[in-house]
Amino acid sequence: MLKLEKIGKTYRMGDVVVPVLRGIDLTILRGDYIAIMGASGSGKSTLMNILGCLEQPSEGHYYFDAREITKIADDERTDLRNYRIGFVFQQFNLLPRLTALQNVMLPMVYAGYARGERRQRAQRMLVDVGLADRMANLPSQLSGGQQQRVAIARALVNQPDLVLADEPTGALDSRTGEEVMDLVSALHQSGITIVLVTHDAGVAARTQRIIRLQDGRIIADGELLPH
Amino acid sequence: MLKLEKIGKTYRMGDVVVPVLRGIDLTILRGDYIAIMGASGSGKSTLMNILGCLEQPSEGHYYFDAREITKIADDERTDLRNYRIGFVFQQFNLLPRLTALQNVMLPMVYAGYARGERRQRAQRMLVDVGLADRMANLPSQLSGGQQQRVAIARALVNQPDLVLADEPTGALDSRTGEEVMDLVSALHQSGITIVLVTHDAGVAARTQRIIRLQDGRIIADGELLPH
Ligand SMILES: Nc1ncnc2c1ncn2[C@@H]1O[C@H](COP(=O)(O)OP(=O)(O)OP(=O)(O)O)[C@@H](O)[C@H]1O
Ligand SMILES: Nc1ncnc2c1ncn2[C@@H]1O[C@H](COP(=O)(O)OP(=O)(O)OP(=O)(O)O)[C@@H](O)[C@H]1O
Ligand SMILES: [Mg+2]
Ligand SMILES: [Mg+2]
Repeated sequence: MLKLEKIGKTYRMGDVVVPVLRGIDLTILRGDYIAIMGASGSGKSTLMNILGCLEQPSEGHYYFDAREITKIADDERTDLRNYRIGFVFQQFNLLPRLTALQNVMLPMVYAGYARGERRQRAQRMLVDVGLADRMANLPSQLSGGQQQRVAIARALVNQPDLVLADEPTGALDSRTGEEVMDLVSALHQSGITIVLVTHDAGVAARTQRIIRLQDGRIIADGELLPH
Repeated sequence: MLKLEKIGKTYRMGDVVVPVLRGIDLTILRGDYIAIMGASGSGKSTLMNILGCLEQPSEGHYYFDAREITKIADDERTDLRNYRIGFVFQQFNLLPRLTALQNVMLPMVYAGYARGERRQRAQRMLVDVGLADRMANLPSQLSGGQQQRVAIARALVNQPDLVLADEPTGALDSRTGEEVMDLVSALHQSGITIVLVTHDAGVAARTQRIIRLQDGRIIADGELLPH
């Protein structure tokens, strides 16, 4: 389904060249449930941005269902992002002038749902992340962990083929984090491909494959045995 | 040093009244090392904002070194914040157009350091949080955990009397988190009062007193025995 071949990413700051990802070879199959781990600054979010078609690599090839992403047109890449990928960013990215409910309804506009159905699906998702009585709040009226849960609800509500979640439980206490992971695992059971970045070994233990990054390279990629 | 008496905080949204903190009684002594824990939405950041003079309570009294904060003038409260409190926000709050180094130098402008000394202190603090080769980066050129470490460096560089850190290791892998906590504990040893919010039991175990919030009330407040 997704194939990264010799992917590299380098940033330039003035005349300094900063290599951030190097020699990344990675195949992700439909239905995979992956945790990406690694130290702060090791390149995890950069890798997620490339997977999510938000950034172009500096070298190498990225095939999304056999289409080479680096070669397709911008608007085709945008369609892919909007219709097929759900993204939870490391710093949430909610629209500040929309309520929790409106934020969660937004992705469904592209997906062809009728308005009444968008509202109902968004309400149910907010109930599922424990925010039934916060639907009318603006992001500035929500706690850190509540904003994160709205972002998760927004990424999942469309049931996209691929969910990319960058530290989805980072701002949550352990019990709320488990409730969110129950939701993510249930979505995985329904056939969705899930790639998470996490620092939390407990979250990683719920996935089926762990990929470790160090200084921009993959140093481990292993299946988790059922337990 | 700090005394909260019957502190309450209520938000109004249209005609809905949302009680967020209630009946908070809390005394914090100079040199205390406190972890505040509790579920997402339980009121931790709101309590920190009141302690840091960023928000006024709806009821009750807050005495900072015997001065009642609710009764002093706005500019006096602002001085207190700038000179005596170091704050790490849950969503970091760096100035986007300043480099890491400039962000860390900023609090020292108020504190009367000469420019050369400000630069050197800021550089050393950034080395201490592991960002020696990222000093010239803008926040947008830093990973999530790197931004968090710049915010921590900025809060500590002035050696304020009181440090309030809202989830200071939330975006960090465990090893980087431990390095940051070594720094925080060293500052505590030098006499600074530290109040952290954390979801991480390992971080809480390094402090000396744990306060638990539930639905806006303190349900536990206990000393940690040395171990
Ligand atoms: N401006 C506001 N208007 C209305 N409600 C608010 C406002 N700010 C915060 N709240 C509500 O106050 C409650 C407590 O928020 P707070 O940010 O203190 O929680 P927290 O314990 O820090 O949670 P987290 O662990 O998720 O960061 C939440 O339920 C939130 O929805
Ligand atoms: N626009 C940029 N210009 C220069 N360097 C950048 C830029 N964006 C990211 N970097 C650098 O790339 C490296 C990897 O960043 P990335 O955000 O992928 O790390 P990460 O593994 O997600 O870290 P964290 O766990 O802290 O979130 C970092 O060292 C960062 O400083
Ligand atoms: Mg990251
Ligand atoms: Mg909070």
